Amino acid sequence: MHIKKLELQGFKSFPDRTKIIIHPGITAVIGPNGTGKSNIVDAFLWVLGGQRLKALRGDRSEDIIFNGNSQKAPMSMADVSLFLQDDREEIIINHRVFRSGESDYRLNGKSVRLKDIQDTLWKYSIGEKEYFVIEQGSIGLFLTSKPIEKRGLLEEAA
Amino acid sequence: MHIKKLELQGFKSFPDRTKIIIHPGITAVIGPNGTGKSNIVDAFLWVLGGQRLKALRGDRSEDIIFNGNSQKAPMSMADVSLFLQDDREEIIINHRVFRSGESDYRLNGKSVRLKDIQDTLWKYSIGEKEYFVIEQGSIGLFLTSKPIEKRGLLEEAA
Amino acid sequence: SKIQFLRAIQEVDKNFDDVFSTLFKGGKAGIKLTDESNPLESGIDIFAQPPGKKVQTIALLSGGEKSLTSLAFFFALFRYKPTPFCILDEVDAALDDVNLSRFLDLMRLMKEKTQFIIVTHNFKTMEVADYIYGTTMSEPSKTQVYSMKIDKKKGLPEKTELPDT
Amino acid sequence: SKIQFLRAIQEVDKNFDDVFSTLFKGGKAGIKLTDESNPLESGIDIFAQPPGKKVQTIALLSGGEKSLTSLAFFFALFRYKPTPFCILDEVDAALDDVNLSRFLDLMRLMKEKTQFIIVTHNFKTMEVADYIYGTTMSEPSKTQVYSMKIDKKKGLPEKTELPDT
Ligand SMILES: Nc1ncnc2c1ncn2[C@@H]1O[C@H](COP(=O)(O)OP(=O)(O)OP(=O)(O)O)[C@@H](O)[C@H]1O
Ligand SMILES: Nc1ncnc2c1ncn2[C@@H]1O[C@H](COP(=O)(O)OP(=O)(O)OP(=O)(O)O)[C@@H](O)[C@H]1O
Ligand SMILES: [Mg+2]
Ligand SMILES: [Mg+2]
Repeated sequence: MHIKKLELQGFKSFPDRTKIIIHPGITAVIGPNGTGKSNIVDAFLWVLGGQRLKALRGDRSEDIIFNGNSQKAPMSMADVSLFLQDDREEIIINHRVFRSGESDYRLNGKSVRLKDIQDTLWKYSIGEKEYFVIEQGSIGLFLTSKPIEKRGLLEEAA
Repeated sequence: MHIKKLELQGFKSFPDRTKIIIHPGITAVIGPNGTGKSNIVDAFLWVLGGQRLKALRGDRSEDIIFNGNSQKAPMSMADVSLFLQDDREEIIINHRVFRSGESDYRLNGKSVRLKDIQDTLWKYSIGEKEYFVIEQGSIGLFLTSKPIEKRGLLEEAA
Repeated sequence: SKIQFLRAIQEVDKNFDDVFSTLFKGGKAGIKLTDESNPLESGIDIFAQPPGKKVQTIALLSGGEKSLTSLAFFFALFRYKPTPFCILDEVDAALDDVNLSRFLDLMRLMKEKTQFIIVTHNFKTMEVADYIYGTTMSEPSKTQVYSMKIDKKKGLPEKTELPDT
Repeated sequence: SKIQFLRAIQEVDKNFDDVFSTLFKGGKAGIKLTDESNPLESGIDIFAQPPGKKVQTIALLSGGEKSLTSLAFFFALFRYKPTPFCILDEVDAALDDVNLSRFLDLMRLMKEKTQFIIVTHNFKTMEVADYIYGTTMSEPSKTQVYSMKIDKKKGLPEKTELPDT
């Protein structure tokens, strides 16, 4: 099971449709401050139904959807698709949100509930708490987090 | 008003008496992980009566006093002296603590209360909340701290 | 289930000690229930002792030691329950050169089974990568993504392709 | 006193906008009372807008932008109420090369009046320093402090003296 591609449109600092092909092995993402690297991490969390996309990094529709600059108007929808491959099988997970707050999940094109996505991922050891994503700043804080939170991670893996 | 010297003995990872002369301008402190750089910062906070030396970095006597390694036994006292100079006048601030928890402040050799030290420093614009010390990890967290805490810093400077 | 959870603690505890002493070239580490009498609800405590140093509360570790210890814990989790991919955002920021190399060696050992995406400002990390993407924002608020390669002469990453849009 | 505090807000707000636009080469920033009707107890809100970007909650800034904005705020405080010395522990960890240089330029302007002690892993920061101390721990738990100089050829710091003990 591996990631093949991430597609973003209207999500945070990605107004135009952007396709990021992910290769096997180690992929480094580099660039100056504020240019969108952590936004790509947020996209992964968000498309998987991230409860982890903390209010701190913005999970309301107005934080998620591209909100414009001096040359481009704000957009009305954010759309992220994650293309996964497991042997021969391709799995496409999509999450969209509109300014109204209305949101929609799709699994291989078919509209589903978030729960169905989580159940599917669970079969591939991709857990709900996304313990495989370590966000910027959190590695230094993990050890001093509450024992109950550490239990949460372990339960997720167990 | 500037710092001339910091002397540590028995404080954290400084069992033997160590004198660190501080020159005018910019002093960089470098070295591998875990070798004592932040302990030097802690010493500054602690000698000034740091309420800032959070329980997170250890402010109990057993965290403050050198607690031994395979070759050296734990010590029984931690002692830090800060030598300041204001024009012709030298000011020496000293803080000691014993395993019992008993502690002692001195100003130019004379035993005083912490309050006397803080009053003296206040004359030189050295505030109690030590807003001139930014500890490791805190710069990234400052902006998302509570508005009341930001007020505290401003009140200190005002 | 309770049995599975207790077994997870045992396994991860053992992995954690193992990975920790690999990354720190010695020392020991482990995890245990905060309250042994209440396994269904108790939190988890982590302890770690870098080589030659005395056991102290984990809060007294240095910034870099905390990062490396946390990474050891996460890799211990992955070893127990492998995850197909792992996304890390600037986890190497507090590591000195030696610790960075040890962390990168471990990541390289794991990349066969785990796909890594790591955001970094560190050149050593870029050198270990099989693939590099660079972000720019020449137009404010609009990210452009480029494929990049390390220029062997300069040792610096260079853009190779326009973004796939 | 209330008058002094309100004046402090005004001064620091102005300094903050000034320092911020110096460090970000544009944009604007400021502070204000969370609750204008209750100046004696109200908290302080900070807002910041990097050049060309839209105003958003400060939480949406990137890691490096947050560090630089916080540093701008602290320098704004110092400009209002100069402090004789300033101790910074790894505040440059999240800054890219360009932002690091701008921060270092500002520190250099201030060093006449303010003595700086900065803990860092960054070579550019070491190059700006007038004096360098290095820490080692060849014996676990025991710090040795050395004076160091930057070797002009290698560009790397080298020990020059044994510790003053
Ligand atoms: N909804 C949105 N619309 C437009 N721009 C946005 C939106 N959300 C975030 N941004 C922009 O994205 C930028 C932050 O990007 P990000 O956090 O990914 O940076 P980064 O590359 O990780 O930087 P650093 O190296 O400092 O961590 C912010 O400056 C912000 O202007
Ligand atoms: N009371 C004590 N007795 C002995 N050693 C101590 C004591 N308190 C802390 N230490 C040691 O000091 C070390 C931490 O030092 P410090 O936090 O200053 O490292 P650092 O140089 O800032 O590293 P980093 O670059 O990772 O931030 C710990 O490994 C710990 O072993
Ligand atoms: Mg980031
Ligand atoms: Mg440190």
